[in-house]
Amino acid sequence: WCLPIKSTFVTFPGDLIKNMTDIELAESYLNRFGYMEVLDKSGRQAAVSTSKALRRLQNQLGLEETGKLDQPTIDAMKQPRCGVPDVRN
Amino acid sequence: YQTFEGDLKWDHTDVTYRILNYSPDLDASITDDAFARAFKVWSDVTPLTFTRLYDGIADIMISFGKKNHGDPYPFDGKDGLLAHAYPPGEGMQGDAHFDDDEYWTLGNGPAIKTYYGNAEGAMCHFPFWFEGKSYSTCTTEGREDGLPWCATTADYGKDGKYGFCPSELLFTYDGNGDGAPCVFPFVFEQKTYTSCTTDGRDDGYRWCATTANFDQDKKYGFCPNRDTAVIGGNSEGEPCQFPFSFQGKTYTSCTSEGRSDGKLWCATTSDYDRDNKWGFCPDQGYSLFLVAAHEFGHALGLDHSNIKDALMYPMYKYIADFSLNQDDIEGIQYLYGPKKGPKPTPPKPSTTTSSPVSTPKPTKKTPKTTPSPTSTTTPSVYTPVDPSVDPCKVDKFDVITEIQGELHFFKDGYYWKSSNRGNREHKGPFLVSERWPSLPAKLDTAFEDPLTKKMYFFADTSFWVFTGQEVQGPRRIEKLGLSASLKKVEGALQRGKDKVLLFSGEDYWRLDMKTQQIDKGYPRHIDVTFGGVPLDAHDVFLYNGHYYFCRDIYYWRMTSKRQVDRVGYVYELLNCP
Repeated sequence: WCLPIKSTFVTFPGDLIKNMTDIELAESYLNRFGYMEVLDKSGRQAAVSTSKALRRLQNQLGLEETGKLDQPTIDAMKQPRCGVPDVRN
Repeated sequence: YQTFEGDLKWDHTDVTYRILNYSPDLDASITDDAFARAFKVWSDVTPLTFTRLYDGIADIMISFGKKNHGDPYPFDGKDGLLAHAYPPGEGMQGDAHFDDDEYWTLGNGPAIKTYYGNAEGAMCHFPFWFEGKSYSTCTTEGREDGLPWCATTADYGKDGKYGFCPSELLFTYDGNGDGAPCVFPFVFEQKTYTSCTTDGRDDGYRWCATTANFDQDKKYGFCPNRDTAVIGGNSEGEPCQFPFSFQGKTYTSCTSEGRSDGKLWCATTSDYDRDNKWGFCPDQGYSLFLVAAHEFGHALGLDHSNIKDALMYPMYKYIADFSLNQDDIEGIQYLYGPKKGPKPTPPKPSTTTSSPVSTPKPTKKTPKTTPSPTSTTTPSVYTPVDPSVDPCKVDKFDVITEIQGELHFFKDGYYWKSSNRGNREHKGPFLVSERWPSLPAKLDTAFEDPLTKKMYFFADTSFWVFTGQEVQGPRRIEKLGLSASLKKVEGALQRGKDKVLLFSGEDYWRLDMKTQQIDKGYPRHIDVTFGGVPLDAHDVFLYNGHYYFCRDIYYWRMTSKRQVDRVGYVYELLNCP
C-alpha cells in the first residue's frame, strides 16, 4: 500500500496545451505577453535576458522580484488570463 | 492603471456594440445581460453610453470563437487564454473575442435557464430533489421523450416548479432554422446523422438540420450544449460515458489520470483506449460578465493594471459581488472624465411582483410521475389605491400616457395629471369613470390618436375608443389583427400620424390607424428595435418626442434615434417633491 501511484501522461487528441516543462512554459509565456522583447530608448526592439524578463513579469504581477523561475511565478503563469500582452511594443 | 500608448480612446461617448454570435454554453438572454452589465460597469463611472446594434458595423464587435478565429492571435483550448480585445479604433480595433473552448457561466457553475414548464424561465436549482433522489444536473428521469429538465426550487415534490433545460431536442440557435429543434435523423451530403455534428465545419461548432434533409432544405441551427456535456477535447457537447476504461482501468467518474495539469476529464465512449474520444468535465466555468467587463476595459482604452484587485489585472479571479477598483475608475476617468449628473439609481424592492420573463407557452411537457400544474402563470399582486394616497408612493401605475400635452397616470380607476409646463405640480386624483365612462378600473394601456385625437384604451383582451365621452366598445383586440392568444396590450407608441406600436410581453405590433389593422411583418421582438430597455416593461409611452419604458418605479428614456439617454424614477415625471 506504500507503493507510489505511477501516473502515465498521455497526449490527448485535440488538446492544445501540451505537456510542457516549466522552462518551456516560461519561455512561451514571456514571449507571448511581451516580456522578452522590449523597445530600447532609441525605439529599436531588443531582446532581454530571461532573468530580466522574469523580474519584469514578477513586478507586473505583484510577485517577489527574484528574476528566477520560482514556484509562485510558475503558478502565476498557469492561471487563466486575458490574451492581451502585458508589455506592448 | 495603464492606458495604451498614445492614450487610444474613442472620440465619441455614445459607443455602439454588436453581438455577432453566441456560445452554446449560455442562453442568449443571459449572454446579452452579461454584456449589458459589463458595459454598465464602465458607463456608471464615465459619461460613456453603450448602444447595442443588431446589424452593420459597431464600434465594439463581440464574438465567440475557438483557436484560429480570424485574427492573428489564436486561442489555446480550454483554460489559459480566455479572451482578448483590441484598443479603440477602426476595423478590428475595439473588438472583443471570447474563447469558446472555455466553459462560459456566471462564474459559479452551470447557469441553466429553463424553457416552457411552469417556472416562467427561472434558472435551474441545483441540487434539487425528485422522487427521493438529489440531482445536480438536468435529468431525463421521469420522462419518456428524452427531454432534460430540472426543478427551479430545491424540492420538485414540494413545489412542483420545473422547466426544460437547453438541448438540441428543444431548440437550436443562430443558423437559419429560426430556432427550431433538430430533426433526427437528418441527411447531410447523403449521410444520415442521428445527433449534432461538427462535420462540414472547421470551427468546431456542433450543428444539426432542422428538417429531415439538409441537402434539400438547407435549414440548420447550432446545438446548445447540455449541462452534462463535456467541454473541449475532441467530443465537445457529448456527455461523459460512465463507466469508461482508460489504460486498462475502469472509471465511474471524471478523473485527472493521464494529465499533468490535474484537470478532470472523461471519455465520451465506453473505451478511451479504443476510441480516443474525450472532453473536460464541466466545472465552475468562467464568469462571462467579469471577463467581458475586463475586455471592454481594453476596448475602451485601458491596458493591464498591476494592481491585483483591479478589474484590469490580467489574471482571472471570480468575485461574487463585483465592484470596480479605484485603480480602474481612475484609469477610465483619465481617458473619459467622470460621469456627470445624478448617480445611477440603485434598484430597490417593489411591493408588487413582476415576472422577469415572458409568460411561458402552455405545455403538457411535465415529468410524467408528477401532477401537471394547474396554472402556468404567476398571479400578480393587485394593490387597490385609496384616492387619498399620494401618487408619489404608487410603485406601479396601470397606464401612463400623454393626452393633450399632459402626462396622465392611471391606477385602479383614478388618474393624475402632470405637465412640464406652467405649474408643474401634479393634479388629481380624478375618477376615470367621470371622464371616460364604461371603462374598467384596471386598464393596461391607452393612447391618443395623433390625427383624430380619439382616445384608445386597452384592458385585458378588450379595447375602447372614445371621441370625447362617446364610446365605441368594448371590442376584442383580435379585431385589430392581434393574436387571440394575447393576454393584454401593455404599451403604445405613436409613430407619425397614422401608425401606433402596440407592446405586449417581449413583442410589439404596428397598428395602421387608417385600416385599424396590424401591419404585415409583426410581431417583432422589442430587443431587435429597442435595445437597452427592459423587456418586461409594463408601460410604454411617447412623451415630448421620447420613448419611455417603465418597470415598477423606474423609467428608461429613449431618444428617437433609439438610444437610451436616461434612466430615472417615474415620480420625476409626476413632478413629485
